[in-house]
Amino acid sequence: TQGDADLELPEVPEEELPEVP
Amino acid sequence: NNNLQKAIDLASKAAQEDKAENYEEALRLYQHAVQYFLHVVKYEAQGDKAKQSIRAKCAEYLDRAEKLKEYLKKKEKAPAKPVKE
Repeated sequence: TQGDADLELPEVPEEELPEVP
Repeated sequence: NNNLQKAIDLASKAAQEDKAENYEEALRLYQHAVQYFLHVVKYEAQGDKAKQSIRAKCAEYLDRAEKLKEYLKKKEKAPAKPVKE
């Protein structure tokens, strides 16, 4: 059915954020 | 669907800025993208499967946005790095 197709949604990057000293 | 496409564009730009370590811009774009996605889910006809995917992804974007917010807050508070002589 229309609208039930798999959506291609952008992925969130898996990189960790840098440490703040 | 225009708004859905706009939301996807914003999220994809957010991920790009995130990878490029432009965290402030990434945060802004994630929040903006989520607003668009939620609007699409709420007001524009989508299949249940699509709605579920959008909601799940929004949770991921918000989670990442929260991490970025924390990071930016810490960075702002942290004193400048001492310079070694």
